Amino acid sequence: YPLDGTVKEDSKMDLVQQYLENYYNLEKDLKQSVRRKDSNPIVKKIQEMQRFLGLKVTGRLDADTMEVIHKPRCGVPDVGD
Amino acid sequence: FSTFPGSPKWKKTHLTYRIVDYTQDLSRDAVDAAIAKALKVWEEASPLTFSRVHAGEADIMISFAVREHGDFIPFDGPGKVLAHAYPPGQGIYGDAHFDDDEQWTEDTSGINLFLVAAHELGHSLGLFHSDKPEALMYALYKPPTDIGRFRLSQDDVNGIQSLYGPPPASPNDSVMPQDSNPTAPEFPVMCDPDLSFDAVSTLRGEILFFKDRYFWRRIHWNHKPEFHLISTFWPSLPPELDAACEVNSQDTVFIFKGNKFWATRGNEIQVGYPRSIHTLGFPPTVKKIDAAMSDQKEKKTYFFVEDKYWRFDENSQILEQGFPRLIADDFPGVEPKIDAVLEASGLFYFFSGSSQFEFDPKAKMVTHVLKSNSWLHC
Repeated sequence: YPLDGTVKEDSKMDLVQQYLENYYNLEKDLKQSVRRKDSNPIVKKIQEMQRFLGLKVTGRLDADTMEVIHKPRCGVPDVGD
Repeated sequence: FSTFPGSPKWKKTHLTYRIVDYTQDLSRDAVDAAIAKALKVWEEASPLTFSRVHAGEADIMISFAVREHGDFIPFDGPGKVLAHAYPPGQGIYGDAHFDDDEQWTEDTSGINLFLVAAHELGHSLGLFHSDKPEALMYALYKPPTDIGRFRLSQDDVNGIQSLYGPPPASPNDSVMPQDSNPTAPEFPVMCDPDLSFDAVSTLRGEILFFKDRYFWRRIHWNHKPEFHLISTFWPSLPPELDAACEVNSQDTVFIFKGNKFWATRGNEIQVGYPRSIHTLGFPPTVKKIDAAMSDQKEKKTYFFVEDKYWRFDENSQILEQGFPRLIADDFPGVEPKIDAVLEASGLFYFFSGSSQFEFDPKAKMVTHVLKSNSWLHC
């Protein structure tokens, strides 16, 4: 069910974008166009997060990365002001 | 470790805290004990001390809340964000907020309050997140198997001491980070009257004072010298350096340890280093360099080894003939062994133990004897 798949993919992207905005200074006003997970700013931010949290730096939303995003943590950002 | 942008820190070492309200998950005594234990963790690793107030404004206000709680950064229900805290400062700054949608416990069956409080209070004191998974200041909640044996990691200790220095020396110093070795030297204290240096060098207008695994960085626009781990800027350099000197014409600092030396531009170690000091022309009898200084005007670099010194011509890139010469012959009044040497404003500063000899090369005499740490505004 591609539609169903898209919905799931979208909520995953929401979660990831929220995480990167909260903790890695991803610009909140990212245009829709860069919402795709293979867009450059997102890939760079995913790599920054993976590096900081000691994950394998793939730039992709692999299982380890998604697992970490769901883990309990401190609400203070990891980088930035 | 890292500190908040701009490295905000408390301007005092005695701080007050107040537990404004409580979670229903634990008894008040259990919450009081967890917070006190969390503060003690930082007390033992720094000169900071804390006292509790029960009303009014305290430096660190501790509270439990759910969802939106008045600081525009709402909590998110059970899981994910457990708590947050603000860097040192007035008002909300310094405060720590705990998400009461979590299940707070004294053990690790739920979210351990002591552990999260110790982390959040690290923020209240000025620490940002660490990228070391073993550090308390690592962003993700990672309860240790045995919470009773919790110790700060070396990274946490280095972080808090980069802001506030080490605890005052006391016979029963109990803080020994869990991954340190018992013979590890104490943290050097900047204004210790007996302080000596391993090496001193300029670097692009700054002056670096190396000691053990650390260095102070004196920046002309900042009265307070910064205190860093050598490994923070040069991860590949060993601790306890022997000598360092900047050759301005090459925008390079040469750093010596044992029979090796490195070249660095800023904090970039140059390719092809370390090299043997014997590639500079020293005889095999020279095992290490005690101190080095480069005279920018003369374009000569001086190397001091025990009671003698060599001179290196930066133009021809070779050690000059007629050396070594006795230090006592050409620098009367300067007593070997020399730990470090610095050239500034045409004068030479020889560091030997806790003393520093200011030498005027024109007058060929020692013009002042100072404490070694006089450059650090002690």
